[in-house]
Amino acid sequence: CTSIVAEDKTGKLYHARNLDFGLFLGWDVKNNSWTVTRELKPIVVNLDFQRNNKTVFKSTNFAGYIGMVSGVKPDTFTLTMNERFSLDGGYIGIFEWFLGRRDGMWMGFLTRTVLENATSYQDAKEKLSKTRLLAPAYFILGGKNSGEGCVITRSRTATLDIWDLDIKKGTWYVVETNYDRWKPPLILDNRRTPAMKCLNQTQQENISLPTIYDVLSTKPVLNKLTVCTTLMEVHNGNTESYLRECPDPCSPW
Amino acid sequence: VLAPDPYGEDCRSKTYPPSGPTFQGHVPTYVINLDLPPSKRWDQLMHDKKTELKTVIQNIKDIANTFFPSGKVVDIVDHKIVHLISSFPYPFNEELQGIANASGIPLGEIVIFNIFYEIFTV
Repeated sequence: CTSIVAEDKTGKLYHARNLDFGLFLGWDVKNNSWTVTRELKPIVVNLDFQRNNKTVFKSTNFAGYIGMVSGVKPDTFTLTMNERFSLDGGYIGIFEWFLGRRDGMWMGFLTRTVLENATSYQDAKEKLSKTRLLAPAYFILGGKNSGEGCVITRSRTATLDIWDLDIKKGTWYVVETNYDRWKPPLILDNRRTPAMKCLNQTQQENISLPTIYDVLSTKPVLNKLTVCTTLMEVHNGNTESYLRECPDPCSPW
Repeated sequence: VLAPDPYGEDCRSKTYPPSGPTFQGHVPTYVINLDLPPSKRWDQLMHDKKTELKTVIQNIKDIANTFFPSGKVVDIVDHKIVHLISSFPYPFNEELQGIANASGIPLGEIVIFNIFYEIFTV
């Protein structure tokens, strides 16, 4: 996955992501694509969660999945989750759960709970940072005020790093793929550098959801695993999602 | 510095609004009514998408059966993982049960689909 939170010159925040999924889950030789990636596309849906006929939050989901990987709470915050691979991975959390240790939260349930119940950017940030998890993860959070944007790098038990927007120091965007920001990405899977290169080339004065869509449409940020692209704007709670295809030649991940 | 990438390209521009070969379609929108009982919230969505969801899950089962031809993994999912749901917090336990009922997909397979992230992070 690739998630981006960016702030324009007026202090307006944008949040967007490519949802990549299906690595090693079957390669379709005929169509030159990942089988599960292709089959997931028809079950991508935008969801509008309402109470008393009013929107509480919106998300882009796979039908049948009740957790959240991308969502917006209108006029409050935006949230995406990227997968973080680790040897201390979710299988240990599941094993502990089976053994009766149940003080951790399943990732999807946490993001759903945060979108449903958190009342502010800070509240969401605290819940995502402090709740014990069953699996490591990257949470990418955007707010509604200038400077409210961060990447929270989580292990199962702790927050390893929080990378905040810092406009005064020139950090007008944060971008997360599937690697810790303090380490180089896997040499065979460097989507971070191309994404940063395109964001730098775009420049802050030109940043908008359409120009972020351009970044997310550039190979290898767009790749054979990309199921959809989601664009979110916190103020009006707008979300737009588009199913994607990566025509050959295209990186398999 | 970018490492040589045979699949890389110059930064794209003017790709929005989406069209052309990298755009495969729009995404439908559904309302999930949180005022409904958890077991009923997903009925409409499952009514519309159960066939496509079954295809995805069947494919994952086929892959599992390729690596474990005895069928034991799928058997564990269908008959053992299902018990995990009793340990899930409300309303998620009831929502998952509702999805299984509405789609006709075994509950264990719905549970696995919902904890796939935790399994996959290794």
